[in-house]
Amino acid sequence: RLVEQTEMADPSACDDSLNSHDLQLVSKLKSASGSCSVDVSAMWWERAGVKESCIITACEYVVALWKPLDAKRWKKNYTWHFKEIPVLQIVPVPDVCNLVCVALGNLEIRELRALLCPCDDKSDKQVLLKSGNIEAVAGLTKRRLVSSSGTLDDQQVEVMTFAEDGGINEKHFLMPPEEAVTTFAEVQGMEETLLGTTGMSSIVIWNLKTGQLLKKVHIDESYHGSVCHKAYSDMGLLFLVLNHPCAKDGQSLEKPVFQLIAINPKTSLNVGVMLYCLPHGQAGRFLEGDVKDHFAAAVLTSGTIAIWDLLLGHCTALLPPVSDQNWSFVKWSSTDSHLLAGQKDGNIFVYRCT
Amino acid sequence: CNVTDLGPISLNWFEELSSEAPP
Repeated sequence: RLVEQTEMADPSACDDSLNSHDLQLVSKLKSASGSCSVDVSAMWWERAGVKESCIITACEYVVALWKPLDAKRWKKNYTWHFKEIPVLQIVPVPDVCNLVCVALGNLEIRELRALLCPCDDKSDKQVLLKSGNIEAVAGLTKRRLVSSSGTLDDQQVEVMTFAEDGGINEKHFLMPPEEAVTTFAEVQGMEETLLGTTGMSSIVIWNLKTGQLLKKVHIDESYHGSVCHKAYSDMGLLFLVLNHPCAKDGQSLEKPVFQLIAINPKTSLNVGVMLYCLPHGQAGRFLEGDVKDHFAAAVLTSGTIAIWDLLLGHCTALLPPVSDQNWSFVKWSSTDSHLLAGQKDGNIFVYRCT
Repeated sequence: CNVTDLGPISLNWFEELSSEAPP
């Protein structure tokens, strides 16, 4: 059987594309599917008691699992194919092995499916979890998946819990707010606290265990459309890292890409704490991005990837387009310290952050 | 910014809001 394998990365060939020594090119995964690449993620795959960090790539109609051959090479080990509805995004679920979820749809999510890594490498195993008008989805700790669906008058916010075999163990609903929930974020270190952002510039807070809607906090209209990439609680306040909508772009010399806001959940009062801006001379606005621990990465409209150390408060690395191709998405690996950067034509570059 | 402008702070906000919110 012809095995599709990664190209060996040649870091010296890419040195000129980096202006920071914080990122080291490890490998390049080349998808041969020919369709547009849409997302990348990492997951754990356990077999015969051995747990390996694998990479998941998604093109429009194909999702592929790449298994490590050694520290620098990955082999495409398995693919799942979709015929009617294209893949919109990978939805990683923390705390699970051998399972990843995907959202399918054209402009909006129409289906959520669980993809199971087959033991015999042959059978295409996928389970339809939910279908309909799905607005938002996120994987949560403790093997949970949350989604919002339906119309505003009949909105459902549902939490599913996965069993060991990938089936659904339990489902329960959270009290819906009177606004459409557009994104979710778990509060770091608080497994029973869930945040949602709404289309009306509100942050809603749930108790995941009881399903109670604890609070709806209206934030400034200027945050409209922002996604919460990270949330944590400290000294009685909630801190949220949002991408900056940049509505006032051009009016200011500062070019904010991410921002930190603080919310007092007791009073609903909130305030902007910090802006994470582009270095002087850099152009572009936030297209998409990801935050892990205290590092934030964003693909900019200029095609460059920029990385911030949220503790230092400034941009620490810039990754311009490689081979004249703009970056289209970027993700932090949830299983190791790799940065996964993708281009539309299916190239995925794996960088190690040093 | 000044986070002291955000009103009285409670370290147990999650438990307090859970006891106040409708079930």
